[in-house]
Amino acid sequence: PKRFLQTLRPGPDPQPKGSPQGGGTWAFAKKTLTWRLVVEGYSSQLPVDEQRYIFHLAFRMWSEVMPLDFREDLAGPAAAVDIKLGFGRGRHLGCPRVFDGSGQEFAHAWRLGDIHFDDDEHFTPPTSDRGISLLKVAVHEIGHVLGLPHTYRTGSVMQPNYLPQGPAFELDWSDRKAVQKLYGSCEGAFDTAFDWVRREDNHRGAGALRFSTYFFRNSWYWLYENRNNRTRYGDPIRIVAGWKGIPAQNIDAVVHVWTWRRDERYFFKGNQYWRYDSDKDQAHTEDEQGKSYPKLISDGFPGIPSPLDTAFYDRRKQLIYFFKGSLVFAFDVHRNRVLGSYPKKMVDVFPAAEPQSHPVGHLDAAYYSYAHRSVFFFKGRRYWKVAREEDRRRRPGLPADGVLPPRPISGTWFDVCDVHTSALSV
Amino acid sequence: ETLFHSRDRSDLAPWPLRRAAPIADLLAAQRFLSKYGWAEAPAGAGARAPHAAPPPARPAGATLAETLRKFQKVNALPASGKLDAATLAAMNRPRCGVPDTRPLRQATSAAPQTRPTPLGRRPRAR
Repeated sequence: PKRFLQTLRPGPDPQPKGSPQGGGTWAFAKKTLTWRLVVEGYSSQLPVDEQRYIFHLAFRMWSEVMPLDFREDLAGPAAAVDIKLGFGRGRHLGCPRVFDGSGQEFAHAWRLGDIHFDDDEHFTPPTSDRGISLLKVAVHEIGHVLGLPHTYRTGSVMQPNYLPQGPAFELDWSDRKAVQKLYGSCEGAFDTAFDWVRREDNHRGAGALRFSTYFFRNSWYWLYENRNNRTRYGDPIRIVAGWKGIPAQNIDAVVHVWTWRRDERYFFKGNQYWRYDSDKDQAHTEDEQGKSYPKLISDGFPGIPSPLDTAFYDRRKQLIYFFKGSLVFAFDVHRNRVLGSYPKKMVDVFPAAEPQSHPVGHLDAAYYSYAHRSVFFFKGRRYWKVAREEDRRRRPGLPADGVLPPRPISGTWFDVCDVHTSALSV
Repeated sequence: ETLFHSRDRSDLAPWPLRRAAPIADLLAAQRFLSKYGWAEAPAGAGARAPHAAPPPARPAGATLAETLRKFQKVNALPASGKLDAATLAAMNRPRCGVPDTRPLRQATSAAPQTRPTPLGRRPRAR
């Protein structure tokens, strides 16, 4: 008997008894599920490493949109593996359901966690435009293991029939919401969040300013596509892979000082800071005077304590607001010093719009969003928006820089999900 | 071990490519419909483990026509209730072996609306 069955729990949408295994009455209650391509179930069509890589990718695609993650288990006892995958022909792998040969049925999955592929089918890697994409079939069958039934909705990966598609196939909005209905949305605190502004020249040489939104947590990060309400496909990525010369993990704050004459981007961690060269896409190694980075925060930003909780740059006031504990420091970038009346309590500078509704201090991130044209304070799973003039016109009683009641981060920035650390390189 | 079932291990030898028997007649179509959950389970089936469940009865007569209409509808075929060439072709398409539990769930159901990518483009490769 599979011990992990004890970890199953009823899903939120009970179905009538007797429904076949495609229904979604049960969901895994574990955070990390293990999987294995069984040795006796290797396909004769593709190299074993390629089969395993495709399954790695298929599991990763699901973990990118849900709070579960998946780890390949090659060493433990087979009975402890949650999901076993294998290829077979006709009567196969001790399964009571016989495959029919080439054509028609190409795979099936049991809600107990096993997935079988018909090795009489011509399974092909994601790069091929022929045969049946093993990746797409694997993603579909993993969907069944997770508790999703078939649907005929256009664009869903859970359609029962195989539809040939280009190599760039992904889980769409509805598939994501379907699995999140069973397992919930991805939640969790971030280290920092920021928009990165770039200048792009078009073919006529005219420049346009564009911004990209980034979320950082531990040693990885996501690019968030605001127009698509999701992260970039394939994220998260390791920080070291995308940001050269800055610390590999646990960034405290990112600040973009942007005035008519200045365009400087800083990363803060501990008692140090780095300046980043956006054109060369790497951290500066030294400043104009030849002094090397990283530098001490106390040298570059006198009066600012460290380590910080977070910081953001207010372009209108031309101040950097640094946060530590329940205090906020307003730093004048022109005079290079803290304003005389600071530090102040955060609740005084950014008062609560409603009683008992304020993060108070120890923020995770302070984030100015160009998409929303607002400042957000992140703490834990929630955010507080700082009221802007438009909000105050609608609600005249709101205090200046007032902090609105909290909301879940996952309800505004969707599907910012961790993957298992072993999957970060997939 | 490499799994085998025959005494003489002949099932280990590479098989000539087997093709699935085409669904070409009424009996095969009935089997298809019951196999993939389009037919009602027999009375008293209760809750069983999937691999122990007896196959549902094959639909016939008026029930068959109604079942075919449902199948045709979700597969964007004319809902004639008759086993025509287009319906047989749909049954012969490559598919997952898991039964279709909710055959009436269509694209316009209560499922959340898909948010389109800009200009209806396909997703960019990751």
